[in-house]
Amino acid sequence: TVGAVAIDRNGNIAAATSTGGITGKVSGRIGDTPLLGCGTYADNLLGGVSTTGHGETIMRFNLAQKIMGKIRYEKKTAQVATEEACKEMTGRLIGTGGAITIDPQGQLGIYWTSQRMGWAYVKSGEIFYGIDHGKQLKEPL
Amino acid sequence: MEPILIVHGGAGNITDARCPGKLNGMKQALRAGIKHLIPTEGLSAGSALDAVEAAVCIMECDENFNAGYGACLNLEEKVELEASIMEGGELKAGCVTLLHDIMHPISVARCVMQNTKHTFLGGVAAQKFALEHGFEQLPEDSLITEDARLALKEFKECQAKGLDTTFARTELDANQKSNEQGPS
Repeated sequence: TVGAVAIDRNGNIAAATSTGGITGKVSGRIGDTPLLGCGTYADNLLGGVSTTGHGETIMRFNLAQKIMGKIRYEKKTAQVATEEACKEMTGRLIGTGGAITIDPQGQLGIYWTSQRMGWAYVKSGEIFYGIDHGKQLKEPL
Repeated sequence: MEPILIVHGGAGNITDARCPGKLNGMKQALRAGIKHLIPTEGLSAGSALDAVEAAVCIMECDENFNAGYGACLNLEEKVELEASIMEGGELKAGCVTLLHDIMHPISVARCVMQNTKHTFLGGVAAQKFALEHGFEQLPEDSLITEDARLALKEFKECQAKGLDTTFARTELDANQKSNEQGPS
């Protein structure tokens, strides 16, 4: 699965996610990626999210919408909302996954409960990126 | 507001061997997408929607990612693709599922959002819609990579041994060093 979330200079937020699903899925199986509020969500008032991981887990938990809810109702930052929602999902359903989030203030949220998640963002002419917990790399755009 | 673009390249038990390809692919996606957010000479700034579509398109072409070229295989050794895109102003969105042999499902999803009164198309109708709107139907199975075949072969071997495959791998880890059936 691949995904992107952006906020432009006018504060417009967009999110996009694309996938081949999971290896060995039954033909006809639909995952979280095309489901709004699960694989993808964007609202200029709340933020934008793209998720990845075990699709059945993410769609049953409504991961993207849970992150939006934490930002809206619990006033959590993008990072705290993303981290808490991923942990709650795995705590409750065992399956793992991750998400990237941008809130209306341009704050970022990056978290995953899987072993690894590839992530990268560009800000002020620099690329920040990583794939393992606790490791961040940087290079000029 | 300072424009920002963030991408992910998938989550799961990604093997060491696949890390460099993913990291490089994501950086390429950022470089392609950010052009739509920051005006460069002669090019006016696009929109967040253009930026996320451009970034995802780059990764759909890259076999290091489970999307487009290099996508996972289903039990029938076929690629079935799905995507969604959404903008936060009017909450417009486009979603597609069960596409096959089309390189950019994300662009088909955007086409659904911008050219129909609907939000979600799936299956044969979605495939027909894509072809009617100028998307190329690639030769059958041309999106399949050797890694994907190996990952499916390994998955079937695990199934045959009666190992739990509930959390089928979301990432191709055909060259996973250990045979552990990692979650998700």
